[in-house]
Amino acid sequence: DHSLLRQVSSLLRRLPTMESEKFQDDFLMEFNDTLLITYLAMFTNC
Amino acid sequence: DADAIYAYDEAAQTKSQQEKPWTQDPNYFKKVRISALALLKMVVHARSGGTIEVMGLMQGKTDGNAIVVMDAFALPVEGTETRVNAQADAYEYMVDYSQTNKQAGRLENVVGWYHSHPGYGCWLSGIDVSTQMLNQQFQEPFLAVVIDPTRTVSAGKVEIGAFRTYPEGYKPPDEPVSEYQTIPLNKIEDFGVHCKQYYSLDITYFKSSLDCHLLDLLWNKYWVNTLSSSPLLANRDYVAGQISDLAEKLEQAENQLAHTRLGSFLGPSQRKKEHEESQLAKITRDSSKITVEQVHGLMSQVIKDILFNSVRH
Amino acid sequence: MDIEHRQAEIIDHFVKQAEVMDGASLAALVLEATSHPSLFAFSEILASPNVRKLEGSRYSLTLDLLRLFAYGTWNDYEVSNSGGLPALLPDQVRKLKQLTVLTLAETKKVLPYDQLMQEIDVSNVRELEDFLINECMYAGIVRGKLDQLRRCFEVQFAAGRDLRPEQLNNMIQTLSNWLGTSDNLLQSIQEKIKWADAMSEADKRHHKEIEDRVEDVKKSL
Repeated sequence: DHSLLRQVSSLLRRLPTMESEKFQDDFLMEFNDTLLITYLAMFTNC
Repeated sequence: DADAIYAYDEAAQTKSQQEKPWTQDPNYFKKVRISALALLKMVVHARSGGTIEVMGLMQGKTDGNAIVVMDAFALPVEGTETRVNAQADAYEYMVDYSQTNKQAGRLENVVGWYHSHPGYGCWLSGIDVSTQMLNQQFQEPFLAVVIDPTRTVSAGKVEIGAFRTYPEGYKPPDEPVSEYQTIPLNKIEDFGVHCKQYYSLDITYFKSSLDCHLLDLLWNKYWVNTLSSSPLLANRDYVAGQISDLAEKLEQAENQLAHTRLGSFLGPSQRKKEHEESQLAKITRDSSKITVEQVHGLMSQVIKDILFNSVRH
Repeated sequence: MDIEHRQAEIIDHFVKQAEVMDGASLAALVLEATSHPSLFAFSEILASPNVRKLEGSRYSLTLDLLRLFAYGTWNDYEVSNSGGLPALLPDQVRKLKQLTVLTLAETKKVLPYDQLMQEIDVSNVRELEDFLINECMYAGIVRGKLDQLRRCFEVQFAAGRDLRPEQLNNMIQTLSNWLGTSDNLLQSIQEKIKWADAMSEADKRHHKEIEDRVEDVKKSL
């Protein structure tokens, strides 16, 4: 099915969606911030 | 069958109005059924208010001990805490809207009002209670609904409460406290003083076959929006507010603890209170709730990253 | 997806025509297909038996032309022009340039203006932007943003072009990679759910033990 193949090809071409370094930095920053909140919350609970 | 609820039975409504069963029992109404249309309109309207309170009216009917909300419309009123009684312009709008609805064949009457509590939970404040009591005196059956748009985003489910007030001076039997919710420190007094003057109703939702069809069509769009949004970003201010509120509560708990230590032995009344959830336990619960919502937000980000960013050609 | 819906009927039409034509009439058909404003895919026509028969015949150039529109770019045409492909009509030129933008958009998400101008033989930015807006975005084959400050075109969506047979393996490999990643993710989520359940059970047990001990101590006191 050529049409389906073309659509799959178009979809795959859009992956990976984000691969810029800046994104990775922000992502990791957000990741660590949230883990820090979790850590502090555990402290508070204790 | 699913659509039968949309038929308006005038005779039944007139009969119910004449009998007024709600005057016999303050707890007569126990359930609320809200249509998908009304829910969407109210939540979207509440969300559009940002951090300001907005209000509107609900149209519907009664069905035994349930109030059925068929539709809702916004009122040109903001900041309800200051002006919970919709002033003249809102009244004029209300009357116009209701009359036009009748002409358009929508026969439902106004059965209640809704307003938003952005970020501080679904309950009735002192002013809300007095407004609702007034409405229940003159506009029965009448319902009060409160929606928290901010927590809706944070929790990923609609934070909504439906309430009816008790008559003046009525002492409700000790009933179990409804679902626990975090009340900000600056609202705790307003919440605590009045929380016995009203009760909450069970809320269920319904949608018509046309609603189903429309929601199916919108499903993809909904998913795209969900996938491309992140509660961590959308609710940063709210979370910051929650954490600072938590810190204040901790401060207060610590002070109180110091007082009790200075105080003499615990009196029996004090000991009884201990059986209720201690303040610290509540604070722990608040803290866990904040953390869980944050971790949920983070999990969705991590899952999206793995699914859409790790594919290599 | 929309572009596929739109051109499905057109493809059907040309494929049916191709089944009852040969030689010169097929050449005219290919000319019409490669000039059609809403057609950006030619594999189905290429797969038609009558079209295949053109191989080695005196209309083999028509077949080459169709393959160019199925897989090639404007640069390919200019380079291969020395091989004697027929001169293109203005509609065909526009079509080939649109297809070139698609190919570029497939490989990169951010396309510099300079590269685009070079690839589709456009002499200035204004002309390039007009082409991208009027011939590509309005045609629905790409979606994106023109960043005039950084002089680049940010691609958000690009329709798929016809696949060369040898590209299939690569695509299958990518798809199976993606599937593998998704399966791993699902599995790890399942494991985490089991872990969380186990932890909450352990917590409850621990809580109960503590309460029992408190009771004991109270009794003994």
